[in-house]
Amino acid sequence: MRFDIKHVIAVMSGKGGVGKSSITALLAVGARKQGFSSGVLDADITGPSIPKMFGLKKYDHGQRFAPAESSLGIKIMSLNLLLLNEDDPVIWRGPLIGRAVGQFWGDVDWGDLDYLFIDLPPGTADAPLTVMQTIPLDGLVIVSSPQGLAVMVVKKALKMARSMNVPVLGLVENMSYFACPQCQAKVEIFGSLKGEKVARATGVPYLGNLPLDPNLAGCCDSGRIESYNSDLFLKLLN
Amino acid sequence: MRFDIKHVIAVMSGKGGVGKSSITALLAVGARKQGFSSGVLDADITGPSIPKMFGLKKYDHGQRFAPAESSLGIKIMSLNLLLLNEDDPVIWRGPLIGRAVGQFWGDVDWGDLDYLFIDLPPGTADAPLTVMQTIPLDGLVIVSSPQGLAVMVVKKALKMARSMNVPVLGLVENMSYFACPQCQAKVEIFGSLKGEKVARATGVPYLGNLPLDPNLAGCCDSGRIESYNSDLFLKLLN
Ligand SMILES: Nc1ncnc2c1ncn2[C@@H]1O[C@H](COP(=O)(O)OP(=O)(O)O)[C@@H](O)[C@H]1O
Ligand SMILES: Nc1ncnc2c1ncn2[C@@H]1O[C@H](COP(=O)(O)OP(=O)(O)O)[C@@H](O)[C@H]1O
Ligand SMILES: [Zn+2]
Repeated sequence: MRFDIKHVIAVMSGKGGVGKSSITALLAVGARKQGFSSGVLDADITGPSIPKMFGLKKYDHGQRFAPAESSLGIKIMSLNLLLLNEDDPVIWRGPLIGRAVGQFWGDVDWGDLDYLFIDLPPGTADAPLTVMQTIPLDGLVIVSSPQGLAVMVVKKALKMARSMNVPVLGLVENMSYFACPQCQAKVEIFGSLKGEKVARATGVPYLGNLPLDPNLAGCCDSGRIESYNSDLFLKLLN
Repeated sequence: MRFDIKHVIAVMSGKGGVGKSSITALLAVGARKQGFSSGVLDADITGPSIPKMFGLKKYDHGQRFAPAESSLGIKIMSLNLLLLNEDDPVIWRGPLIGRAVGQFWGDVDWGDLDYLFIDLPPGTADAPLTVMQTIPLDGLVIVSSPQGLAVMVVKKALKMARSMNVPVLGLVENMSYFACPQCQAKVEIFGSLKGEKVARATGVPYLGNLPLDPNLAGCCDSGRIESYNSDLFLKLLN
């Protein structure tokens, strides 16, 4: 390896739309705000949403294949940064996806980093498989939401991690409830919280939960994820 | 073809978690309640959630490879019905996924059906590609949510459909707002509605929107999607 990356953590969620990419971004931002150097490798090849969260568009990576940099100095590499238009579809079959992920790890000039977070695509197909087989991971963070369906797919992700001998560092439950801005009523839109129970039943550290927060959705949509404060990274660190 | 399937409609979403599987299930239920025979082919091989929504577990498909049947008589085929445990991960690479989808279309004994709905996995990789290349589709329904990210991936899905010459029958915007059960305040948690604007800008019929409804999440989790009433199928029919 040409450079030194101290910790590599992959973020996985068996099921799409539970907020996995947002959590990956918040972890990288949290690490940066604690004074660590951090980066994000967006391995969600056919649904890359990381660059948009950081307000990054197409850029010129130059000869050295350098990653893009966010305003706080977080290094980011994603297929969406290399497309002509961010809404061009990536119609790739499995083997091409595996190869692109390998290149993001091996060919990008990341430089020395304290933390590199890898945003895995939902499910348990090519990209998660390639990442777990080829990249030396410290471990995985699994993101779930209270939906019964998501708990089932979290268990699929846990079983995959176990079969690939990758440690699971923690479980985060996202979109866990909504607090009405008018009358402060707390509504569990996607059902009662299950994260703590699933974490205890599977022996995985529970990193806590995040509510449904229009502010977070707003920051993601407007490319300002770095202005959203979250203590998630600190919880992972401990 | 050994049997007669009058209409085949694939449901796609470019991004996971926007409610694509729930919408596919609601369309099949809507068709059934209008007196049509209907079925669901769950092509979301590594994240199959359709059987759970209908309360179906592992069953014996017998020699003829017959699909499972819901309480209303909707025919359903999904990889999760063939797994030993519903929380076993399917760790398959692209080519295997493409082949499984082909077998669900060619080898399952669907019988005569008025409508077959195909639940595509999120993204634009193997399964959507195989389905659009090998199955004679009437067209696609695209599901989005107000999140800016989802609109970007909807445009990716639209471009893919156009490049494969598959007509787009309609756009549904899901999780569009939340009405507080206490004080009736309407909160657009994922941002302002964009579906109608995107539909107009891309020339796709707008099929309307669905609010965030804890009832729908509850029906999905408890396997009772058939008891949730929605006029979505009627809007598609017109
Ligand atoms: N706790 C939350 N509250 C409100 N919106 C959220 C929350 N977590 C994620 N989102 C929004 O939901 C959308 C989906 O999140 P994303 O991180 O892309 O999910 P995934 O990577 O699991 O598909 C994003 O637009 C994001 O802004
Ligand atoms: N309008 C809605 N209101 C509340 N919950 C919803 C709504 N649409 C979908 N859900 C829930 O969100 C979860 C994700 O939906 P799903 O259909 O599996 O999404 P996708 O197929 O796009 O990944 C399911 O548990 C479902 O119950
Ligand atoms: Zn209220």
